[in-house]
Amino acid sequence: NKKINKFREAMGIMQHHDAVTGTEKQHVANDYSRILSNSMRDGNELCSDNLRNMMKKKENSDSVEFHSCLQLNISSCEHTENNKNFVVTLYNPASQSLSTYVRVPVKGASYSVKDYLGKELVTQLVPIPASVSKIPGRQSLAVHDLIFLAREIPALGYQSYYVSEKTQEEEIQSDEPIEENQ
Amino acid sequence: SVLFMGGDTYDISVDPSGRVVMQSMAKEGIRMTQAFQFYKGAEGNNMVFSNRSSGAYIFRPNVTRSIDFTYTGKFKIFKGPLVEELHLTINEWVSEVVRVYAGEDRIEFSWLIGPIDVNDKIGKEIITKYTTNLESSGEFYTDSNGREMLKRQRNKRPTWNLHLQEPVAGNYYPVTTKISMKDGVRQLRLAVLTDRAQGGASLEDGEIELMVHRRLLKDDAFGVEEALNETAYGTGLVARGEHTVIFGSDSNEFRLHEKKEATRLALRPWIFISPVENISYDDWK
Repeated sequence: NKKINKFREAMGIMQHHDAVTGTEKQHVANDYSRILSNSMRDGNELCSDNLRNMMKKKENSDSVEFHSCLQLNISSCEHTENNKNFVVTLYNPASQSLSTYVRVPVKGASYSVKDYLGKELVTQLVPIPASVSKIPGRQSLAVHDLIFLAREIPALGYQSYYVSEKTQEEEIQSDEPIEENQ
Repeated sequence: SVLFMGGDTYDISVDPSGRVVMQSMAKEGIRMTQAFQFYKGAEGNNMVFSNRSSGAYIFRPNVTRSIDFTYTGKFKIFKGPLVEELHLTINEWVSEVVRVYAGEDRIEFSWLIGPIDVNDKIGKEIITKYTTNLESSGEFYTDSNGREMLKRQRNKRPTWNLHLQEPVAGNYYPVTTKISMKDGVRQLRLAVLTDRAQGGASLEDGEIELMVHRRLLKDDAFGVEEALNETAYGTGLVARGEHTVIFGSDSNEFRLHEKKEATRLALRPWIFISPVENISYDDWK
């Protein structure tokens, strides 16, 4: 509850008309950003703890970390750029199931994405525009966005996908067309 | 080089002045262009009303029409099984990615604005303008905090006879998630869904504009005593955001589609990444 309270306090402070409209002084606006980013960090820890609790195998679930990347909108995420294998877990906050395209920034040239049934998904790599690459303050080595379709994430539930970078030989072997997901 | 994109529903390309041009035969022949433009912010001594500066509290352009950017950029189109993308650069600090995803009946505009150039000592207010062949008869709709849609009429107020002092700003309204318009004769509708609250208006029939970023150089004397000139990393703030454009016949299923898309934009999944460097897929499964 302590972590959620920070969010509650943040939303309490930001009922003020200055916070809603942006007519506060610059240093106050910066402080609002600080309060919100701390709350997002705590919220991330809360969700990670809950996701870990929901995982089936207890013995090794403690070792699994869940990281949020709050700069996915400018194609920057150290965890997808610096790991050849990673799991993407999507938590759906809506009360209906949801299908959505997922975009994560990567450095590699070819990736395989599998769902929890072992089905390999159709993926696509799109170059990150030069204008995004030069945003002041963006520290990222990613050159592509990896895109795949996450189908039917359950309402108020989650879905995970195993992403692995293909080595050169794997890439050559796997040039048969991936069967289209029905 | 590839000049068109848009899957099998839209034909999207870029004209010589850098506007995105969209034709859609599959959609009752709706035509649309999207362009970035800007207003110059008014600067005054704030002593009398007519000398107010544009600032954090008020939007007050010192021109009655928005100004085109000079298109000095280029564009590239990427196509694949899941998404088709148009990467468009207008100039040093205005660019966007236009996306059409497979199986989704919408067009995504991912805009990137900033640092806004103020070397000419002129504050600027950047808009994106969607211009269509719809006859909207001076009416448009904006949502009220993501809930009901309120009807708006250009140069009018529902409860008193308006004598408009500010022809542009007086027609701007708050948009939390959605602004739309319809062609009553052809029974067609167009909606622009936003990923954050913005100011929006329809200053000409068939047009919708939304303000995406502002950088002003003079305080507007309403109390904050600071110009709206936000900076980061020692330069003007960069803003990146997303608009989703959907259109079709003015029907119940279209409104349901609008509502689902607005919810999807506002309540997206939270993405977590777990490095599993030494855990194979089978172990993980």
